[in-house]
Amino acid sequence: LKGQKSILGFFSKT
Amino acid sequence: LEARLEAADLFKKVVEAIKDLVQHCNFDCNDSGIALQAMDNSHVALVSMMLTADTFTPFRCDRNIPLGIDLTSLTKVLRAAQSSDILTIKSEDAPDVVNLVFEGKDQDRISEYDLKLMDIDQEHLGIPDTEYAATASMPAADFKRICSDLLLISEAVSIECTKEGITFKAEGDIGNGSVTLRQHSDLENSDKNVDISLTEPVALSFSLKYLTGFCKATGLSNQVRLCLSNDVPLMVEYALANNSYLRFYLAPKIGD
Repeated sequence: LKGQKSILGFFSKT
Repeated sequence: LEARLEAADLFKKVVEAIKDLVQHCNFDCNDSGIALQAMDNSHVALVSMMLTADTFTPFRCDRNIPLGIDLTSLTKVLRAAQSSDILTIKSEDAPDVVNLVFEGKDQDRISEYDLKLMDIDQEHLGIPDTEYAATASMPAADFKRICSDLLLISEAVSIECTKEGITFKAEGDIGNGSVTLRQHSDLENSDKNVDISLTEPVALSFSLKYLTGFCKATGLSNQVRLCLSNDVPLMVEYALANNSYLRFYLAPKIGD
């Protein structure tokens, strides 16, 4: 997925 | 757990809306209701569902239990429920199965299904409380139409929100397209309102494949709310009765 950010870059694991 | 819904329709629609995005997930049951949080396989989108205890009549859950469910299997079982059926979800303390009972409104038919549970080791993500720079509410059907129309032009949409309105722009090989919704209040029918609140202008790009997927929730709510801030995931919220909700979060694409 070109240019697509990951949700993990914004929400941290709890 | 014992949770009774007046109409199976709500649960059928919620599962239908998320089953293509996430396959296996835990329905976390506790005394506040039934919650679900799951990422898609690519870790691009996250779905967060809350069905509050008040959504059910009655609702009882004595202990926290995660019900690990294969949504494809759940869909097969829910096909057997008519939309107007009363749906009761039941489970024991350390369950192997979840029990679903569908009762016809006229009480002459009772269907009972046991669905095998799975042990799902799911990562739980902390979603920070965000003061979004822009929130835009609009008819859910309009949002669906815009996303599916622009998907024919491009795989990405740029969403720009200003005081004047919210603009969806797609640039593709065949040409460009854009749709602007201006803020307005429909005095006859508030479901048609477009409402924008903004602290600063926002412009972000997103994958239309995911957005059109979220629109499978359109039948759940007349209005959809988009919450945006620069460089954070978009939140797409379908508000349900009794403070229940279905929310989707989508990570942005890197802009031009």
